[in-house]
Amino acid sequence: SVLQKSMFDFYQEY
Amino acid sequence: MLELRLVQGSLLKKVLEAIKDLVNDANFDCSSSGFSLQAMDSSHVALVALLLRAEGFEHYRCDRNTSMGMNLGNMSKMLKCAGNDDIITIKGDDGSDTVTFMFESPTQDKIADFEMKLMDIDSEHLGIPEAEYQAIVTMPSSEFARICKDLASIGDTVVISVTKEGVKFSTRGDIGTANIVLRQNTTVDKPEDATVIEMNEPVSLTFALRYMNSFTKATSLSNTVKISLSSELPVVVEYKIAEMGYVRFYLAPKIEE
Repeated sequence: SVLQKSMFDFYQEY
Repeated sequence: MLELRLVQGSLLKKVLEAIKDLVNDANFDCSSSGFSLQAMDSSHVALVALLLRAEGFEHYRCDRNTSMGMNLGNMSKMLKCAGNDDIITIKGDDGSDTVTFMFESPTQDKIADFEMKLMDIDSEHLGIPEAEYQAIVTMPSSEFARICKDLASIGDTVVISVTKEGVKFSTRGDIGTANIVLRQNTTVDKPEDATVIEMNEPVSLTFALRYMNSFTKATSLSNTVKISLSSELPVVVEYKIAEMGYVRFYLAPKIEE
């Protein structure tokens, strides 16, 4: 299956 | 108090058209260095970062850092009332729950004030560090828009692969498959027509075409687009705004599991 990553998988909230 | 006077008001109109379908509400941040925005789409798959540097405005006054929450659909409705040649001034007072857009015709014979209600927006702000990318493709923005539109009629996703042969855009759907390869081409009359491929390592990533097509609404802001790819990062699709800054779109890839 193909999973759509989200921005939170790559960048930290601040 | 803030007062930002932009002689080329059409730039702001174009910026809104480029981002309003991706993001509903956003905080515009105003500081001494410029007018900026960072916002994600509702599913947190894509992010837009806008910067309009203070030096790009004819007059730029921002007494203290301010964040103004705006509904981009409503802001777009107001900016559509400005003529393409109009000078646009954004005005705000400390503590006010409104922002004013003033439109002046080039000959100063028509002056309009539109006051818009601000909103409280609780938005997440992400730290996006500078990164080394495996490949950076710079190409005519109209060509990129054409490719995304064409591929979306065949499939839902695009695989962007950069090798030493060039950059390949591929899709597949129920009716078949499509592959478009662009080779580096710098022997053009105008520099903005060039396709330049800077590759440190080959890279191949899959993205939703729906988002890519949304990003291409920024095409009128710049003749060229810069696409930065790395296997561990979202793609960055950047449209430079002449002399002023940029609109950058970040899109998280799809991963095979």
